[in-house]
Amino acid sequence: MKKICVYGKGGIGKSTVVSNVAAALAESGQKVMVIGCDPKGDSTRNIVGKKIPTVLDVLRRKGEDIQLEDIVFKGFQGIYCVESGGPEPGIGCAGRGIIKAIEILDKLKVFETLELDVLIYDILGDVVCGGFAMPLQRHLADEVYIVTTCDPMALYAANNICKGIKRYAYRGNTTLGGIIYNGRSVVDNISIVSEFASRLNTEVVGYIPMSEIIVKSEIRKKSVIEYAPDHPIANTFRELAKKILNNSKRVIPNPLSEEELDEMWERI
Amino acid sequence: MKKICVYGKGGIGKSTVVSNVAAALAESGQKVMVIGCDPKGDSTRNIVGKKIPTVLDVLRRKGEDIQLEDIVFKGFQGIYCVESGGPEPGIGCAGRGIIKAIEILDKLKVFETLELDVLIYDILGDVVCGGFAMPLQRHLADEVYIVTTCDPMALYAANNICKGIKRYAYRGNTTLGGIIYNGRSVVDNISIVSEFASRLNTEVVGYIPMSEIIVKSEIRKKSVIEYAPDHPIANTFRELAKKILNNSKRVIPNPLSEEELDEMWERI
Ligand SMILES: Nc1ncnc2c1ncn2[C@@H]1O[C@H](COP(=O)(O)OP(=O)(O)O)[C@@H](O)[C@H]1O
Ligand SMILES: Nc1ncnc2c1ncn2[C@@H]1O[C@H](COP(=O)(O)OP(=O)(O)O)[C@@H](O)[C@H]1O
Ligand code: SF4
Ligand SMILES: [Mg+2]
Ligand SMILES: [Mg+2]
Repeated sequence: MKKICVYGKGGIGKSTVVSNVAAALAESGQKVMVIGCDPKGDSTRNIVGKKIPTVLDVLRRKGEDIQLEDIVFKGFQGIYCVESGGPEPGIGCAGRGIIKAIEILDKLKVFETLELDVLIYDILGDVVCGGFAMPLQRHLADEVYIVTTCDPMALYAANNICKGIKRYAYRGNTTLGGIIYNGRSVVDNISIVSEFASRLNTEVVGYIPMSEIIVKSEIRKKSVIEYAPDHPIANTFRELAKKILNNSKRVIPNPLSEEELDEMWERI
Repeated sequence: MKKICVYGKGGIGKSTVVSNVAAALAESGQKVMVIGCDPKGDSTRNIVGKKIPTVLDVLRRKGEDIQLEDIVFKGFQGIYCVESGGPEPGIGCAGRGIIKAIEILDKLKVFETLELDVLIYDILGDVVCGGFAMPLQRHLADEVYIVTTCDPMALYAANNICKGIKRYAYRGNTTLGGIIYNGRSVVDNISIVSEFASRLNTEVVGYIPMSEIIVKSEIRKKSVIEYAPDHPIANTFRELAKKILNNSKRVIPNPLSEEELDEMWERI
């Protein structure tokens, strides 16, 4: 089973990438599960067609009686979907919520029962604290893909995620698979992101252009693959999915210093 | 002493608002301190003219020998500046780092020694977990101002911050002073933000238009008040500072439901 984490700042396009890559993989015959770890709980909305109940919400309601069918839902092309959810705002640790959710899936033997080919975690990367880095700490996945734009804040968050990966790489070999450049910001400058990737010792594995069809499919709560399978952007996601599935180039990233980041921003 | 927290999503304009409001207050004779609680540690850069050492960094280096002059720096018009800093990416709790920094300031009797008129905390609001809500939980301030744009993610974060305020309001009466609308996003629609504010039972206390002069002063590591005191935007910040200083309308917010937020976004 290939286990990957997709990290990135809030609103950067993680769920857009995850739902379309999952749809492309499922369409080509892979058995895929997506676990949304963003407290917003909307990672799998465009795969199932609606927001699903989160593990933490169901746990708060049903306690130990929780069953597999309470928290695992089937979406487009049979993709299995789970949302970890988060604590109520203001209390608890968002990161620990993710681990609690994973522990429940383990207890219910979800991973053994479903015989998955690919498992994808969609994780918020605004704050790389002990909480949100838990999936790295606990080696939940083998490789991480980071979604970014060329905005300073997005690159800053991506660099922090790399610091987190580097810190835990020795523990279980969770490494960086690559950078996914989402051209959805006001400034579109792939050369900045390519330079950022090569300084980290990795590469840009995919480029998603800013595109109307992504917003149109999202409004209908579908992936682009489902809503407009013949659109060029659907093929962009199919290529990205293939690249991720076959990627064997994984590195321990070499995060940039504050000064190096500052110097790059001045050129944007 | 008036104690306020300024919250908002990363990159939304918190430090721009805080450094200019602080400069306007100091210019009019108030004794002001700014405590940056963003792990990035750059809240006070445009007041001091450079990034200052953070409390957590100095604590890691000097331990218990830490002195007031190691962590409190004077900037424009005598504004006192402190940066709490954050843990290394991937470990520890970003929120607990803020509390640790405040405990050190208390131990060094910073607040008694400096006889401040206004104390402003600049706090990251992407994730409103137990960590980042600690300033609300520990009643570090009397009123909160939330900086937002009309982007869905920014409003979602602002709504979560309101859930955090509401949760702790009974403990010590930290309430919502108002919404500050920063027109810096691609979509500029003040009516959406005004509606959002009135649904929360509060109002928009300030509107900062998208403006070149903000970026120009930032590059020179100055506030607009210092770099271009006669510019209309400097007066915008002076008016906002006066409004905040004299504001007595504070409320316990009435956060929107997911459905209400979804409905508002569809109209953006
Ligand atoms: N390449 C793109 N072109 C146009 N819109 C995009 C693109 N990528 C993402 N978006 C839009 O940006 C918003 C945020 O994307 P989302 O995937 O939900 O981010 P995240 O999961 O990182 O929070 C969504 O409304 C999505 O439709
Ligand atoms: N009204 C505005 N017009 C133009 N640029 C702005 C405006 N507000 C903020 N900015 C720019 O946006 C960036 C982020 O602002 P900042 O105050 O650092 O955000 P935060 O402190 O919330 O992370 C800065 O580069 C700043 O110059
Ligand atoms: S570890 Fe992170 S997610 Fe957990 S409470 Fe602290 S800041 Fe929040
Ligand atoms: Mg998402
Ligand atoms: Mg800031």
